[in-house]
Amino acid sequence: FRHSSQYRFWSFTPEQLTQKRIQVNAQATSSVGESLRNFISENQANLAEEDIKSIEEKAVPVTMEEEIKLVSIYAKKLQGIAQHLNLPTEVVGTSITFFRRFYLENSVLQMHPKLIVLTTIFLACKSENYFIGIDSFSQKTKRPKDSILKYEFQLLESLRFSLLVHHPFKPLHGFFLDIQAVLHGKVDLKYMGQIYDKCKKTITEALLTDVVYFYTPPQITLAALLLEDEALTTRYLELKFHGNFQAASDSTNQESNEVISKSNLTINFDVLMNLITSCKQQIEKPTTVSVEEAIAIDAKVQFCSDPNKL
Amino acid sequence: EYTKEKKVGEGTYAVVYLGTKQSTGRSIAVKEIKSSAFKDGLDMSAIREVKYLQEIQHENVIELVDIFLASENLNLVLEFLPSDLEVIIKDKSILFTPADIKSWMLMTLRGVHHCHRNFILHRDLKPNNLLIAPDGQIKVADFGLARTVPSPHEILTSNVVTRWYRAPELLFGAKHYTSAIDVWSVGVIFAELMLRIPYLPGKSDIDQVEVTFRALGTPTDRDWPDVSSFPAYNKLQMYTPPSREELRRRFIAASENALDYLCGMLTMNPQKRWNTVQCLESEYFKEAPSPTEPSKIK
Amino acid sequence: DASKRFTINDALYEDPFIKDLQERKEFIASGFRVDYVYNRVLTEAFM
Repeated sequence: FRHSSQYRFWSFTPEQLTQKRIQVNAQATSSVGESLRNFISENQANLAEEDIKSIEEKAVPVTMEEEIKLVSIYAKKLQGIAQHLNLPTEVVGTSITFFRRFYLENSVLQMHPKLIVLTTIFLACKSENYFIGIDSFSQKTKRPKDSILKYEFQLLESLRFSLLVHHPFKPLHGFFLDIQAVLHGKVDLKYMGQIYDKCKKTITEALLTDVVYFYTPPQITLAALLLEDEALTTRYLELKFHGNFQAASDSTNQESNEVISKSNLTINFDVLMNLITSCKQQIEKPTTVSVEEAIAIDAKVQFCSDPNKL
Repeated sequence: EYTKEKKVGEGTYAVVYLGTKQSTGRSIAVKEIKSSAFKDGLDMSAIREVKYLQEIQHENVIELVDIFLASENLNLVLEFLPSDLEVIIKDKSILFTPADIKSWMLMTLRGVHHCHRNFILHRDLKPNNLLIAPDGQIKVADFGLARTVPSPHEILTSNVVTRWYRAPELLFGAKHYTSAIDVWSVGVIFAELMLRIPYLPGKSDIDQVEVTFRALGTPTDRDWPDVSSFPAYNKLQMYTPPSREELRRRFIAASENALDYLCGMLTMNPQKRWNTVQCLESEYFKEAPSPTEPSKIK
Repeated sequence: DASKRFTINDALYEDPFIKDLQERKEFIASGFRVDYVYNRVLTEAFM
């Protein structure tokens, strides 16, 4: 995983992520501010006093926090469109991931999210070998072809050309199997199947949050499992890691070293539990934005990009 | 930072130039992807090259040095690799030894193994995609047909791998194949290195089936369970597999372990075919002669 | 740490979806192997 582009380019601490967003927003704010000033000076002659006043009041660059809200609104829209297109779970996940990463490199002030949503889904389909020709894609989404294709390069460049995304879905399948082995005979399979389906949904929701930048895919999976069934997940992890870790501290006992040498698991149970618990809390944190607020933010972006609308 | 000094190749979706990385003076190859060539936007081959080369850093896989957009074209900056195994095989003035072949096989398998352990299928292994660096290292190149190992239910196209190196399951139109298809290709390349002529040169997809089974025997349900369930299995000419003696005569330079290694990679049944770990750990690589040090291969 | 943090115990796995595929002719003939699937998802889980 540490060799993957996902770790090398798209893993951050919360501080780094905030810093990145502040920087992108600041850059866009200054260039929008400048273009608004130019707009006013170039149109001085035919702008009435109250026009200038309303531009200064309403065409105000959005803040970083407002950007985050607008992006998360459109990420949900994107998820809806991708699911409406009946795309496989992983393709939906990749679409969301590409979209959110794009807005770590660009501001909504430079590229309105509605312009890039379909391009993102189209590129994700290609990248995940779920190829849909532009003709049928344009037909299904009722959007002209070139409006979808024209941003493909820019999207690819903003993604830093990293297209391979590791999602928490395969780890979910892996843990589904390993839980059966570690808790053999103690888990009801039908119940496990229900957990599995619920976790898939939780994971797709998690992809809409920043946990994808702070945690590895399997950690997100374990957080989703913890969310769905804390007792089962804790029991599994204790048996899987705590036993070994416990034995390591009790070095007198010969067979415990065999346990370590056999599994040589170097994962510390307590560290892992703290980590996936904090991940779980972040997944649970609501990110809803009210419609009014969404409209207000969107209006600001529109007026900034085209003050004539005012 | 990068110059394009000499055009050295042109394909359907890209033009390749030789150039230099200005800051270091390093020779590089620039693969310029033609944006207009593909009506569906960015070409799938380009997307695959970018997607997989970004993830793989290995001595025996071509290095993606950089990527940049210039005047609406995507440019992949790759390490410069002046030759390839096809050139070596064809040029009869070049003499090479069994130790050289073993070295090329070892490096190729290391590169392919690294792809497979990252769950990436190459799907176009052939001599001219095994490039040779100035220091003699073999580098697996051209990931334009690569893809990740599919999810179990996914359906794959069998129209991959250049015909002569195409595994029998692909010839039968398999949709759920595995990394075993790459191992078959490596096996055919090994045979070609020993014979210095193409081993299974089918003139068409139909002829490829004929050529493959005439050389290695027509598979049956006994050695390849359910092979007869492939729609394309009917109307097949039945050939018996070659005896060990016949194989010895065909590959006179090959030791017993080399023949085992060849047969392991060219096992008809993909479920039984050797994987890259079995290949790398085979007796062939342990017995004399040891593989030539890459930089010493003439 | 190149060691795998899991062992494949397919006798202990109840995975109806995969088990079903394993029985299908077109999967068997294509070279489909259950241990490859398990190895893939367990590797992703323990990476």
